Amino acid sequence: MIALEGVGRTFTVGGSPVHALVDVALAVRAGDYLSIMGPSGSGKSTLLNVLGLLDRPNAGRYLLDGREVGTLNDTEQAAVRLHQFGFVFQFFHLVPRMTAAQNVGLPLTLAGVPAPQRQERVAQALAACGLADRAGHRPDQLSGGQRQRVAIARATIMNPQVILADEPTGNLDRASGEQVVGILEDLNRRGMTLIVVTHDPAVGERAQRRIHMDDGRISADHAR
Amino acid sequence: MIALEGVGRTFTVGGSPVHALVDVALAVRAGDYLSIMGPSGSGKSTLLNVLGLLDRPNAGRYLLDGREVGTLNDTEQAAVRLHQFGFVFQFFHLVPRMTAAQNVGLPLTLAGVPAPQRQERVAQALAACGLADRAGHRPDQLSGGQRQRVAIARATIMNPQVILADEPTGNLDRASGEQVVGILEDLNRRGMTLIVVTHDPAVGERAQRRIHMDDGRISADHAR
Ligand SMILES: Nc1ncnc2c1ncn2[C@@H]1O[C@H](COP(=O)(O)OP(=O)(O)OP(=O)(O)O)[C@@H](O)[C@H]1O
Ligand SMILES: Nc1ncnc2c1ncn2[C@@H]1O[C@H](COP(=O)(O)OP(=O)(O)OP(=O)(O)O)[C@@H](O)[C@H]1O
Ligand SMILES: [Mg+2]
Ligand SMILES: [Mg+2]
Repeated sequence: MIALEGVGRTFTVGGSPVHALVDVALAVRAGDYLSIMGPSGSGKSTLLNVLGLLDRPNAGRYLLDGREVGTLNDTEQAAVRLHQFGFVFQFFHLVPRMTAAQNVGLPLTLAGVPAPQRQERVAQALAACGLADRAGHRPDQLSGGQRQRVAIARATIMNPQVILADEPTGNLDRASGEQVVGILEDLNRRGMTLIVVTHDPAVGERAQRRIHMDDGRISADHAR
Repeated sequence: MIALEGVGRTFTVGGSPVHALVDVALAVRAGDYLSIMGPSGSGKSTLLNVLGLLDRPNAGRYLLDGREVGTLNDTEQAAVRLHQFGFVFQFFHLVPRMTAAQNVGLPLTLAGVPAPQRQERVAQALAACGLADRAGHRPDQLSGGQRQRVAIARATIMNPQVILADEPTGNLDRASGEQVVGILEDLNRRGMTLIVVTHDPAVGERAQRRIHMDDGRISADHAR
């Protein structure tokens, strides 16, 4: 389903290059459950952004269901992304002027789902994350971990084929973290492909397949 | 040095109140090392914001070196804050258009420290956090954990009397996290008061004194 071959991503700052991804090869099948771990700055978020079509590699190929997507233009990328990927960002990226409920329902609004159906699905998603009583709060009226859970509810509400979660438990206490991992694993059991970047070994070791990165390269790839 | 008596903080959203802090009493002596732990939404960040004079309680008293500071106006609060507190925010709050070096040096710039001295202290602080080769990067050109370390370097550069660190290791791998905790503990050994909010028990248990919060209240306060 997902095939990366010889992927490279180099950033240039003030003339000096930063090799964020170097010669990355990765094959993922539909329904797989992967974790990506590695030191700060090793390229995990950059890899997730390339997979989620939020960034383009400078080298190599990215085949999604056999189709080359690494070289699509912005509009084409956005179309593929909207229907295939749910993204949990490392820093949430919630819309500041919208309430928790409006943020969670935003993908449904963009997809044209009628209001009654949308409200029902949003209420369910917020309840599952323990945030029913914060539905009317804006992001600046929520704690760090509450914002993170709103971001997770938003990423899962469209039942995407692939969820890319970047540090989904970084701001959560143990109980909330386990609740969130439980929601993601439940979606994976129902067939969704799940790729989780994490610093927490307790989260990373739950995955069926564990990838380790160092200095932009995949240094280990273990299946259980 | 710090004395909170009967402190309360209630937020009102759409008419319904959220009691973020309820009847909080806390005494901290100069040079203490405290950790604050508790579930997501239990009031940890709100307590830190009140201590750092970034927010005001609705009830109770806040005495800093015997002086009531809970009712100061914004200008007075800012003056006390600039010279007494270093703040590591849960989401860093770096200035987007400034480089890592400019962000770290900002408190020194505001305090009127001459450029040669400032550059030397900034270079030292960045090297201590392992970011010497990212000095010219802006926040959007840094990884999550690299931004977090820039925020920590900025909070410590003025050698404040008190460091309030909100989740300082949430986005860091184990090695970087230990490096950061090491920097903070080193400053504490030299007399700085250190208050760390964390979800990571491995970090929380290093403190001399451990406070636990639940639903806006201090539910436990253990000294080793
Ligand atoms: N837009 C950018 N411009 C320049 N350099 C960048 C950019 N984005 C990332 N980098 C650099 O690329 C490297 C990889 O960054 P990335 O965000 O992928 O790391 P990461 O593994 O997610 O780290 P963390 O665990 O700290 O979040 C880092 O050294 C970073 O400084
Ligand atoms: N500006 C605000 N307006 C309304 N409610 C708020 C505001 N800030 C915080 N709250 C609410 O107050 C409670 C405490 O929030 P706080 O940010 O202190 O929690 P926390 O312990 O830091 O949580 P986390 O571990 O998730 O960061 C939460 O339930 C939150 O929804
Ligand atoms: Mg990252
Ligand atoms: Mg918080």
